[in-house]
Amino acid sequence: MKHIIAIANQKGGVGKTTTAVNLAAALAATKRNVLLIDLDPQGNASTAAGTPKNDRTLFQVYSQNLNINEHIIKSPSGYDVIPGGESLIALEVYIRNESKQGELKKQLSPLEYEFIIMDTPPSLNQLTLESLFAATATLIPLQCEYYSLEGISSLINTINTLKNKNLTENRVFGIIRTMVDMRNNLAKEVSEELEKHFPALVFNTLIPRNVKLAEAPSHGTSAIQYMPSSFGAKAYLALAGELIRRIESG
Amino acid sequence: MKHIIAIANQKGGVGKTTTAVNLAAALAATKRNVLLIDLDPQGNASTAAGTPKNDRTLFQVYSQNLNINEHIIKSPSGYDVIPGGESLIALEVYIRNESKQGELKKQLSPLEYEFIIMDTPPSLNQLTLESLFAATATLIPLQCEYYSLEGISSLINTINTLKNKNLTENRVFGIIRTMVDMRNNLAKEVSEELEKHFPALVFNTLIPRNVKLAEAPSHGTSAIQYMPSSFGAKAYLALAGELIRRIESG
Ligand SMILES: Nc1ncnc2c1ncn2[C@@H]1O[C@H](COP(=O)(O)OP(=O)(O)OP(=O)(O)O)[C@@H](O)[C@H]1O
Ligand SMILES: Nc1ncnc2c1ncn2[C@@H]1O[C@H](COP(=O)(O)OP(=O)(O)OP(=O)(O)O)[C@@H](O)[C@H]1O
Ligand SMILES: [Mg+2]
Ligand SMILES: [Mg+2]
Repeated sequence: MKHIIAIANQKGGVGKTTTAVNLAAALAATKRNVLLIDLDPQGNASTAAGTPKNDRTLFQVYSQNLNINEHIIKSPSGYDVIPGGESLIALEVYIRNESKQGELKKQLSPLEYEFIIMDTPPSLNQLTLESLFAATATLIPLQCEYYSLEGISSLINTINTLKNKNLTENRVFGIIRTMVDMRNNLAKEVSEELEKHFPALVFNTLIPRNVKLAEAPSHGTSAIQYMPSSFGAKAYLALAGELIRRIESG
Repeated sequence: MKHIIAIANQKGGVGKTTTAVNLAAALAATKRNVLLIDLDPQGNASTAAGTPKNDRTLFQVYSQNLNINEHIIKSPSGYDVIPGGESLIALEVYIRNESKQGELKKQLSPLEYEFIIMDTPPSLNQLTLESLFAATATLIPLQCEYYSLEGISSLINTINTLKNKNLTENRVFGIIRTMVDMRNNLAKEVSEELEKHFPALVFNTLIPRNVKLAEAPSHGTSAIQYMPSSFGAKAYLALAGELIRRIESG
């Protein structure tokens, strides 16, 4: 069974890239076959995976009909990567002008991975939409702050609309609370709101604010490799465990 | 002299909205005539300004040739606002399809404000580009973290390209260090890198991480109104002072 997971939230800076990279590393650490795809022109996930941002992004796969396998690189963190980079800006225009929506879903179907994790940019643009078409499940990282609550229903509505039009098997699979500092009341209040409104979706694993998670990318690696004993690394290992349990119990 | 200031950075969650709203409130507190424009479909700045997100966004001004003055609302925080909202997603498509780039610059030229502050979404899309065309100066909020350094040169290059093609009088006027926690080494290292690479651009005022800045939007106001004695509010008052000094000394 192949799980294609989009990490998405149009709110910026909520921990999408940090979640994509550390989840990929945690799943790879449990001997699973994992591919990380960087769909953000910023290329932050590529940096954290230790693979240079380069011009062999998905843009060539779409525009020159190249085989997606030629763009897969082995990362030093035990999982495979398709890097991102600035040429993804051209890909966004290309998908729109050539009506290539849904191409990523086709390209991923022959690939043999147990998990494919897609990092997306902070916007519901063509690149994020491609990942929502291709995904079998979406995880929504969310900071427990006021602005974050505002954007979440429009993302959930977008996914449900695609699903109702039979364009995708995707569904909102979970909401991940990130950068949580339970000492402050705002985080507690927002967290309680989330549990009230989305009881079945909110994962139990809380990702704490932990500077080791922010330091790891400057070493071109995940916190799991950089500092496995840190609270951040342990939280993402626990998240991988909860994800697998929730998948297995359907 | 009218100052039209874009608050921009395609990296998400770096404090663009928090800077736009608190800078507008701080400048209004010094009896200056200020307009805040929310160009983000998320509408976070509208929420923090205490004005409901509504459908009278700039989309009507562009598509129905309405007068921009009809869309200006008085906020409870002492400055005027043009709210954002989901219809800005349609505006982005409209600008591209109808080649309406540069329209905002025209619409703003008859307005009589000393400061016009524009909050932008986390991407270099048509909405952000409109603000970069219209602006006379751009402030770049930046978290002192590793990923933030990666995106900054592509933003600076975009602004310099527009300026060299005589499309705008805009220039990168300053880099604002936000959510700074000087207890952690990563922030110190990144901050020193910034001072080394951009010595003339980095503002001296540091905005500290302060939970009052994150709480204020849930009360529909800026930290300056919500908790004027807080470190966050004081930092933004200091920022307004440094901005005015730098403008006056040319
Ligand atoms: N749990 C955490 N503890 C401390 N720092 C974190 C944590 N998660 C993420 N960060 C840091 O916070 C910043 C934002 O996180 P990240 O870049 O992963 O968010 P994002 O949603 O991918 O942002 P964008 O919207 O720009 O894509 C980064 O500098 C990252 O290193
Ligand atoms: N100095 C600060 N101290 C504490 N919290 C802050 C500070 N500045 C911003 N925040 C909080 O951090 C989060 C991100 O800030 P904000 O939304 O202003 O960033 P942004 O760049 O506008 O994000 P986006 O890219 O989504 O537009 C918000 O929840 C905000 O309340
Ligand atoms: Mg990211
Ligand atoms: Mg914002």
